[in-house]
Amino acid sequence: MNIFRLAGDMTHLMSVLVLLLKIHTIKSCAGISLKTQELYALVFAARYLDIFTHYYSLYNTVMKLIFLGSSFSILWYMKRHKVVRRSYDKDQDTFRHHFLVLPCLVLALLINEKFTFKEVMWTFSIYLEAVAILPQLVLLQRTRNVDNLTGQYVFLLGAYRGLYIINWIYRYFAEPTYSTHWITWISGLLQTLLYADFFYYYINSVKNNVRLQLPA
Amino acid sequence: PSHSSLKDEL
Repeated sequence: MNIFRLAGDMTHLMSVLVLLLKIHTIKSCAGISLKTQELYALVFAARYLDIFTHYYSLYNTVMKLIFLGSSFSILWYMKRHKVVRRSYDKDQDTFRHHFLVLPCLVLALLINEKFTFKEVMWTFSIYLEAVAILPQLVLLQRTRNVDNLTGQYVFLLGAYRGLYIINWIYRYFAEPTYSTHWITWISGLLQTLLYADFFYYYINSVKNNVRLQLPA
Repeated sequence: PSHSSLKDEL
């Protein structure tokens, strides 16, 4: 475990807590894409299949439980909670995210490190996480006005991915047994690039202290 | 295993 990895996990944890805080305190999920949240829940479900079979560390297991618990409780809030679900704008959140799931599954069946159920599901979760933010970014473009918490949520998600890339670079040089992991590296890099333009507009809006406006 | 794995990551 290195500082970049820990910072990445903490940033990721912050992003889900910011989202839960927003939904729980102001009882609204305006501007949040349910499709992205569904994809994230699927990412965690497919990636953490080994949670009960392989014990790495207490930290690892606790964080997996937190990410699983938070992503499914966000789904519950947005779909079941009588007040919160009324603020979900399904007319705007129209990204056909089913079209993302199947290609990722097919790709995981074709390109993986080992053709076993768990390895294919893990690889599927890596590919799916790379594109999971798309419905949310499309929704932000549509709703144009991005409220602070939503902006912070997406920013923290992008920062977590960026820190993971630095973590991989650090591990490559620091750990002698560390070998190449092209699937994870390329997928993680593409995922982080998706945030690039959002970062540009977000940082500008923070610098100029104006509301975040994404170009149409 | 000889090579490290990324399964210890989240």
